[in-house]
Amino acid sequence: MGWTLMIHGGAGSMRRGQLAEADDAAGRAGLSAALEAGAAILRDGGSALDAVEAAVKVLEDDPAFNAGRGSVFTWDGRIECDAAIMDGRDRNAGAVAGVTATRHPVSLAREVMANSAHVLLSAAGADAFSKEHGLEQADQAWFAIPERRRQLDEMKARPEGAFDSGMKYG
Amino acid sequence: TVGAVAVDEAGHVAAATSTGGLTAKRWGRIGDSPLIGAGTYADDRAAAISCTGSGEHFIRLGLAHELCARLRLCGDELSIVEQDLIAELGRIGGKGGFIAVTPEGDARWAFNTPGMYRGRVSHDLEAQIAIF
Repeated sequence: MGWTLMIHGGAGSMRRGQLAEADDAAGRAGLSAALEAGAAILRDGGSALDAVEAAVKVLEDDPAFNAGRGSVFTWDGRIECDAAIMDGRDRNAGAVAGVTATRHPVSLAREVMANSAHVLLSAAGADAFSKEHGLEQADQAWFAIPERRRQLDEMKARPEGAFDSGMKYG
Repeated sequence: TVGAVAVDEAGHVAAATSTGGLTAKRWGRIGDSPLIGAGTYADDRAAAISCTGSGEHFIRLGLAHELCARLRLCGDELSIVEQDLIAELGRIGGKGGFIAVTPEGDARWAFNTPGMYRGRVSHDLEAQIAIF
């Protein structure tokens, strides 16, 4: 039996011909790094669960992608992250929504799965759970990048576009 | 939104998804990513799946669980199920895509957008990266 890892990463514009060379390169570099992080685990006989967490953590740290560092802004100018993880062996699962201060939200989701009686924690409660369980914290400045702020300003300048499908999906 | 699915040497699958959501979201809006069964699902009897796109549509379809359920209950190939579901997503106005892998190692992506940042690697396949 072999192993396989697949990943996806939302990074903004996806129109062929409109994607800047630098953005294209940044996206590809991020994907490559994430693949390698997960593949290294699987290659050594590690678990699928560890591999998906490792791959997603790399993408969360990469400002090219809309997750973790590089997340988009809410209407109120905050960054709120969501994440989930699920283990196919026993359908154990964990998830968090609206968390604001955990560097790797996917690891917080795994902590919910592994060390709580619950599946989904949200907002301030999930932030508190994160601190109590010793997850690495990060302030809002860590997550924020100028391009996402510009996108928020653009969105607020045309409030009829309350749903950003035009911006994200062309 | 970012995500990963994997099957390991023991034939176990897992899925993970993470997102900052939608630009300018309000009212405490939550999309499909943290909802088990909508944007993320894994079941060794079927597959693991992670989704990206217009989350409200993935929630309405229960897409991640739906894919796994059809594989498990109908015995269809992943290629058939993914095409059915991407068509269904489009019919209700949804945009985006997903990645899925089965315990047997079948791995596929599907999307109805101009592109999707994606990659895959396996024990017998070098890393592949694609956007469009």
